[in-house]
Amino acid sequence: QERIRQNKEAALRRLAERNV
Amino acid sequence: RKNLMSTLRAPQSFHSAGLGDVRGYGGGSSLPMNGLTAHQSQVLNLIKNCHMPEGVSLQELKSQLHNMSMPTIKQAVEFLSSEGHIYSTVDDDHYKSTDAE
Repeated sequence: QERIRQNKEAALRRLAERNV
Repeated sequence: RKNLMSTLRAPQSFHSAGLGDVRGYGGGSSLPMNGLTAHQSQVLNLIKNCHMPEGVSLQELKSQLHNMSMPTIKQAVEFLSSEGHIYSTVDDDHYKSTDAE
């Protein structure tokens, strides 16, 4: 599902921001 | 004399071993690990270990985390979601881990 993929990408972005 | 020593020691070591086991299992519940509380990392671990396509539901988390109430689980899930460790899938009750690839 498209929504799930978007949720996952948003979560990965948040995680990446955290790890900077 | 040797006999007396061993009978005195045996119950002591038995007791401390038992205590150690309990502590090791439930472990330091208020000590944060890698920035997460014990509750949060328990929830994260359960979600990581689930390989269902739709992720883990809050009900499944509740049924496996007997020491946590539903509001506590929801709080942990919200925190983990805001940090990017997990994300919701089919609905807001199902979550998957981002680092389970």
